Amino acid sequence: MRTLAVLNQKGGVGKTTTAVNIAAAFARMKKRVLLIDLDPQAHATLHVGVDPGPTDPTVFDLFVNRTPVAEIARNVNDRLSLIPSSVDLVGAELQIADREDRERILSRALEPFRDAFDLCVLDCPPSLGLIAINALVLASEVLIPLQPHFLALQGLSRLLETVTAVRESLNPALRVSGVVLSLYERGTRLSQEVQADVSTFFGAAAATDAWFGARVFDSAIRRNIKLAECPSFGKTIFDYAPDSHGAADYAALAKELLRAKRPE
Amino acid sequence: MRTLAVLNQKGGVGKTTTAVNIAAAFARMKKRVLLIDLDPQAHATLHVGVDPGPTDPTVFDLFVNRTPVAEIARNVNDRLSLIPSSVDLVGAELQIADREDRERILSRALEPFRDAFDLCVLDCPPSLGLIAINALVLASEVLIPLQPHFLALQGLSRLLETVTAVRESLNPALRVSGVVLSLYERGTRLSQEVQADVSTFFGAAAATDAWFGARVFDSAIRRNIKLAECPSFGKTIFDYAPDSHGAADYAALAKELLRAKRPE
Ligand SMILES: Nc1ncnc2c1ncn2[C@@H]1O[C@H](COP(=O)(O)OP(=O)(O)OP(=O)(O)O)[C@@H](O)[C@H]1O
Ligand SMILES: Nc1ncnc2c1ncn2[C@@H]1O[C@H](COP(=O)(O)OP(=O)(O)OP(=O)(O)O)[C@@H](O)[C@H]1O
Ligand SMILES: [Mg+2]
Ligand SMILES: [Mg+2]
Repeated sequence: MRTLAVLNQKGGVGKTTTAVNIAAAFARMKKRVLLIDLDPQAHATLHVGVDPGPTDPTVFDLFVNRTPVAEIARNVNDRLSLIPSSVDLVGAELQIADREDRERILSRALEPFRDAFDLCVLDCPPSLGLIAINALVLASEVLIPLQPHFLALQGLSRLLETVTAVRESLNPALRVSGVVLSLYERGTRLSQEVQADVSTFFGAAAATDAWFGARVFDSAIRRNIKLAECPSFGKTIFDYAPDSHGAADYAALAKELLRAKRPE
Repeated sequence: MRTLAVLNQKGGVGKTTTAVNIAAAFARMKKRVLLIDLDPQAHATLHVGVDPGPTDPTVFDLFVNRTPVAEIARNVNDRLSLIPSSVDLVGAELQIADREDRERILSRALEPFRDAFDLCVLDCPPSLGLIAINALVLASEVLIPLQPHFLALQGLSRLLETVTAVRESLNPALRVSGVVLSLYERGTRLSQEVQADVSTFFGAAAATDAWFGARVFDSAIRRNIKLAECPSFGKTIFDYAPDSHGAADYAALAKELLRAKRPE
């Protein structure tokens, strides 16, 4: 099960929008896909139109109560399944802090499902705490949505440090697959500077770096109001506005990600 | 000391951009202002051109080592001072979790400075954990930057629940001063819907609600690339592009906030 952690501790850079729409794009390409919402905001859950009832188990129960994934996962369509989140997750990091297996809870819970899905996509919260570490332990690769803004660029080195630390101590197979430019506005000075900076940085990677071979994906996601509207209908961009730039950009990105596949 | 917590757990809605530029606007109006960076990303610190050295104390030391504020605060200009942040802060919540005074560490540390400043502005991280709670215990009011998007609107009720909980148990004077529409694009359907929704919601508040009397400020902050460029020069919008829409919008917001002052 190829697992992509969609992670950037910078807030509002398009993590949820990317996680949901690439998961949907993979499912449209007949892949069996599991989307896991790891954010207490539960925006990925909302975005696909799922509204867990007060007694329904969520990813909070996976972390804190060791509830089996089979009891939590639910189908969104014939190829896409979801492990939903809820606001309770805000308290989970403190509750698992003292557990011996605190970084491996998620990867252990998913062990029985490795062959049930082709792809797994993790929507991460805007932080690098224990929940994000759990995502990095489960993941085979990290997909970094990046808004081409200065503040968004600042956190990149810290994110790469965290990925390196997890790769060295908990998940040797982890690597960075690349950066996807999101909320992209063609032609602004800032976009060109950020794109050049990141490409140069990746190009200079040593073979031992977690980001060796990573790149800025050709498919940038243009700013497109339809991408901000579709969550209010509980739909992915493909169900809401299939002919929009947003749908075209995410379909192209999903294809590029499948082409970029490395040997597991 | 009137203290504004700039808070919204939704990422990327303009918290840092708002905190830094209203603090600078207040200082230009001859107020003595303290800006406190409570985000481990340290973007407010970066935005005003401060780069703490590896041994310099930061807000991490205020929380974990009880270092006095006088040793941490530094002047940015003749009226604006800063308590800088650093990435270490990411570990602070776990380190203070068991302390008896864990929610009041910030407000106790600022006690000796209540009369040293007219205004204090808190830039918060995109979460509602212990650091954000500390901000709400110190604050007299909450300023909520809101991008007029569906996902950003979703978290509002959870944010108001948290403000209510802090007001009931830790800080009875706390109230919501209002919502500032940020990254605003005049005329989109989504902007109008969100603005109407929030105004109706505030209008229906009961006298006992923490958001009674709160409103959507008239001064919306329009999307303006200069606001995204100025942090890369370590400057506020007033120093970088004083004639831009960004500078005009933030100056108008600061004036509106000073007019909206309630009796402490
Ligand atoms: N390409 C795009 N064009 C227009 N709006 C977009 C685009 N991508 C995302 N958005 C909108 O921008 C906002 C931020 O995106 P999103 O919520 O996906 O970011 P995030 O990184 O998941 O945020 P958080 O850090 O809060 O988890 C949302 O309101 C979303 O609807
Ligand atoms: N009005 C605006 N016009 C254009 N760009 C803006 C505007 N306000 C903020 N930005 C840019 O949008 C991005 C998000 O803003 P900012 O970092 O201030 O949000 P935040 O809520 O503090 O994010 P986080 O949740 O990560 O702390 C930044 O790159 C910033 O430079
Ligand atoms: Mg998100
Ligand atoms: Mg910020």
